[in-house]
Amino acid sequence: MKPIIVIHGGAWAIPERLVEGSMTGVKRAAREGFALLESGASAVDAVEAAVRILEDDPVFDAGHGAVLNADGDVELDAIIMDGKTLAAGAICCVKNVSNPVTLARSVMEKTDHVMLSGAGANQFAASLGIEEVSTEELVTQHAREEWGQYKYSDAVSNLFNMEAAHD
Amino acid sequence: TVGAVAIDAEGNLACATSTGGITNKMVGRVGDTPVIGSGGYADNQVGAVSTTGHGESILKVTLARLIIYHMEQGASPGKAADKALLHMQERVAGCGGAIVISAQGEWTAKFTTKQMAWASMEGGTLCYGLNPGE
Repeated sequence: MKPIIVIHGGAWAIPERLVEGSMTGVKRAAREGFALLESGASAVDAVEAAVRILEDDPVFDAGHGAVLNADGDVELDAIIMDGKTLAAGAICCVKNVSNPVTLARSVMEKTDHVMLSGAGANQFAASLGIEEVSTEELVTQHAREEWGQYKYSDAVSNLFNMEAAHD
Repeated sequence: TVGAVAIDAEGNLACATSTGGITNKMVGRVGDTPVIGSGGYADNQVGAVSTTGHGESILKVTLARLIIYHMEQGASPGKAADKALLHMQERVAGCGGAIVISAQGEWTAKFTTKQMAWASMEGGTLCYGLNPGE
């Protein structure tokens, strides 16, 4: 089988200031993920590595580059799934973790569960020795400014080209 | 939100999706990303999908699994993604996007939002796009 990898950096109305960085980031993740596949790595290894690259890039809203919730805090979600076995791992509302996708993979491979949330997921991360990072490290200055300016419903309609907000 | 789907030399498929949410979201709100069948799905017998967009809409139509369902019915990844995204727009007025690879190695990147940054690597070829039709 010929290896293939496809990457996305989010579907929304991308501000001009983020266009170049977004394209650079997805191309880099595709190249590096593909290099892994060519060297014989598994599809799971490749998608984890590619997503980690994007999580480490503050241009993207994931890991470093995350936005702030109503309390001015960061809550991160991630999932990974292995098509060979249908094994899946996910985490939600996790704080202070650089690479949520790797924590999700640990849920898949090191627990009997599919999803861990909030404090439990953070506790699991600590048990694995995953280093905590501060909220300040995960959030850009622009995300802070945006948090101060945005009204919630405006944010959703502007980003996704639609009128509805959350339920 | 970011995501990846891949097929390796053994023909195994995988997906991954990660997000930091939406600015000013309600504390404790969880969107589609970590929910199996919504933010992503992978099955060697059919394909792998990673989604992005308005989380509540994606959850309501279980977008990733819906795309896989259309592929199970014989649709190509492109047609399956188009059909599922149109369904989401018509039924719950939600916009989003998806990247898809089939078990046969066909792939696509589709979206109904203004833009989606995407890239793919197959053989020595890098493909990428940002605006509809690219």
